[in-house]
Amino acid sequence: MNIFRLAGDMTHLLSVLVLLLKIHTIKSCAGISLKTQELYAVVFATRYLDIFTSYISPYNTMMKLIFLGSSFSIVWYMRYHKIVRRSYDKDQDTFRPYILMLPCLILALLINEKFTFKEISTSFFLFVMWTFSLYLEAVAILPQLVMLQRTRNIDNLTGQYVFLLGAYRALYILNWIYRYFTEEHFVHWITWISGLVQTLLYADFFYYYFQSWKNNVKLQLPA
Amino acid sequence: QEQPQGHDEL
Repeated sequence: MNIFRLAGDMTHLLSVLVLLLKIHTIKSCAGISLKTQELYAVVFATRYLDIFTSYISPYNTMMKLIFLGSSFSIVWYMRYHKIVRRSYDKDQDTFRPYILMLPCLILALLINEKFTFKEISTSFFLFVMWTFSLYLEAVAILPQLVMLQRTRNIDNLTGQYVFLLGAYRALYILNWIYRYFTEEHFVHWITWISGLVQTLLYADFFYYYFQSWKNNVKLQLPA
Repeated sequence: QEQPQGHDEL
């Protein structure tokens, strides 16, 4: 465990807790994209399939449970909670998740030189699910960014949520660089690319977020 | 089984 990864995990944890707290306290999900939240639930579900089979550490298991629990409860609140669901603006949240999920699944099936199709085993299945969840995580924020562009108003909790989410992945990239030089541990080149794509997707948001913070004005995204 | 994202990473 290095400081970049710990900071990344804490930032990630903070982002989901900020969102959950917002929805729970003000009983509103205005400006939040349900599609993005559902995609994140899928990301965690497909990445933590081995939560009961491969035990790493109490920290690892606890964080996995928290991420699974928080992402699914956010989806539950936005879909079924009688008060929260009324504030969900579905005709602003029109991004079709399948146009993100299908390419990620195809990419996950195509790019794993480790396996050929003849060895359809559980580890093949798990590996495909891991890579699928990595790619999906890189693009899962798109529906939310599209919705922010559309609604143009962005309350500061949602802004903080997106900012923390982007910051966590940037910290993870620093973690991969750190591990590459210190532990002779390297992640798959595909992981680098999906992590970079994910961080770059946030780049323009970061720019506007920083501008609004510097000029102390409300965050406005250009149309 | 090496994971695409470090085996001990979230």
